[in-house]
Parts: sequence; C-alpha cells; structure tokens
Amino acid sequence: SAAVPNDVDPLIQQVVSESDDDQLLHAERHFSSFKATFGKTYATQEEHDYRFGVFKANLRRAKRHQALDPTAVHGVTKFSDLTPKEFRRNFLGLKRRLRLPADANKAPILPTGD
Amino acid sequence: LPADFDWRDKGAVTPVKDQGSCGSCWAFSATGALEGAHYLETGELVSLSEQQLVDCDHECDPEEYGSCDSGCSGGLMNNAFEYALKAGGLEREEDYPYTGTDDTCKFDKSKIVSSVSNFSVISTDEDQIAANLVNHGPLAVGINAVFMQTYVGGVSCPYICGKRIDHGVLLVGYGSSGFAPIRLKEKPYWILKNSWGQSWGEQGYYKICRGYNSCGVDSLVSTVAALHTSNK
Repeated sequence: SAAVPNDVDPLIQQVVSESDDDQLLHAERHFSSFKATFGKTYATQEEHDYRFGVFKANLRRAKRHQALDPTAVHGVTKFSDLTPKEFRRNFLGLKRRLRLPADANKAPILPTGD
Repeated sequence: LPADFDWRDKGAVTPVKDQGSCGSCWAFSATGALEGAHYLETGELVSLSEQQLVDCDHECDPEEYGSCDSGCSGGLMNNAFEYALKAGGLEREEDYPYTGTDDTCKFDKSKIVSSVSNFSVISTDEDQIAANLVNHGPLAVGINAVFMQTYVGGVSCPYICGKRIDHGVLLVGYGSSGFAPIRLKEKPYWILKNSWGQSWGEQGYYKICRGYNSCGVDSLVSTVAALHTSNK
C-alpha cells in the first residue's frame, strides 16, 4: 500500500463480495449470450426457467472444474443447459459394463527407444 | 518416438463430426480409427459411415449377457471392429449418411469401401500407446468425460478425475509442451478428436495430460488395420 498525504482523499475500493443481485444479473447475461450463441430456444416459460436454473448450476460446476483443472479453460459450452445426467444420457455412449473379450488380440510390444 | 506427432498434419483425419443427441460416440471413435487405418493402407482419406454401425451393429460381448452394441444407447469400439470384420466392412459416409437416430439397417454390401483386417487392444503403457499411434494410425480410446461438459480449451490436467470410462474418442496425436502455468512446467498431452462438432472444445478437439492415465485415457485403447476394398 502507498502512503496518502493528509490533504488527498484516498481512493476507496469496494472489497466486499458481489451481491446476489449482481450475480443474478451476470448469470442472466451469460444465459442470454449462451442462447444466442448456440441458437437455444425453449417451448415454454417453465422450460426456460428450469433451463436457466440448470445453467446457473453449471456455471458453478464450471468454476469447480476450473479450480480442479487450472491448466484448461472451463466455462459455458453448448451443454451448459443440461444436467449431468442428461449430458451422460444423450452425449456419452461407451457401455461401461461391456468388457474387452478375454480372447481379444493384444498388440505386440513395439520398440520405443531412439 | 518423435517428441510431437499429429496425424491431422499428415492428412489421415477427417473433419470433426457431430453425433447430435445420440450416444453413438463409440461408432465415431471406431470409424475414426478405421478411416486412419484406411488412409495408411491406401493413401486415400475416406469418411466412413457411423450410421451403418448405429443401425446394423448389434455385436455382443459373449461374456456378459445383454451387453450389445445398441445404436444411440451405446456400444463399444472393439465390438464395432468385430462387426465390421464379420459384415465385410463399412460404407462411405455419403452412401449411408448419419441421422443421429436408431433406424433399420440399410447396409448395402456392394458399397463397402473399407474393411477391417485385424484389430488389437494396446497395453496401458503410454510409450506403447504412442508407438502404436505413430506406427498404425489414430487409435480408438475410451475416457471419463466428466470434465468435458465444461471444457472450452487448453490442456486438461485435472487433479482428480474418475477412471470409469464412459465416452469413446479418437487419439490422433500428442504434444510435448503444453504449458501448465499453475504447475510452472511444460506438460505433455494427448490430442483427442471428439464427435460433438467444431463448436465444442478446441475446434472439436480435446487436449489431456499424458503421464498418469488421466481420466482413464490409457485404459481402453484399440488399434485397427484396414484392407483396401474397391467400391465399384
């Protein structure tokens, strides 16, 4: 910090966290941008409100992912209005229960030096 | 092994595709591997039909009752290779285009353009994975996709990530120097082709750290070899 002469008003910066209203405004702005970017429309107001709730949850999830995975960038994607369950059901499809057959060919070991 | 390698630079990878709302990632992973193998065999890059696999491949794991490839409900790349081996091969994308829904099989054997001659699973050793990638073309791999829903770009090196694989992608290359600022060092990474369109990730691609089976990426890796089949 720098010393401030008595005759000069020190610059006061807000150091408290954002209010809930501010966060909601940010989320609404992000959601509007998300809908425009990915061409998302919802049939009813109820559906819209539900998806907005999911979107806000995914913003928090992206923030957690960012903390756990700091070398990548996590944020809004085209899947941001889907719950994790919807995402798994509609966009993943590797059957976990399937196992490799015991008689599957094993690739020969290749040289990797030089 | 080269320090950096990318099959996209060598013309062995088709443009990023979009599976839509359909759990057919396994089909895209399998066709991607066969497209690369076909390129190595013939020098020709041909986009192959995922819809043929979605509609016609119901190959089952004989060791587990009820576990069969089932279109948009999921499947496994190795089962798809087994199907392609038995059916004779795959048609071109344009001859059997993708619709993203389960439909009846319309496979026309006379339109086969690429056939499987052999496929193998690769050990979880990362040097072996890299060696097979360089020698045999892009590889079909499974991964835990939990971090992919929110991924925008960069090299993904999650501190914690499940090893339970649930998504099929295509390993097309690797790099040696993705800088990880928070760890203050260069991190090597794999380059994965996804099937969620170009608007996802880095123009449809995902970079994930190499070195510690991150998100199970080394657990299920398969290589396939192609036969050249003339399409008259």
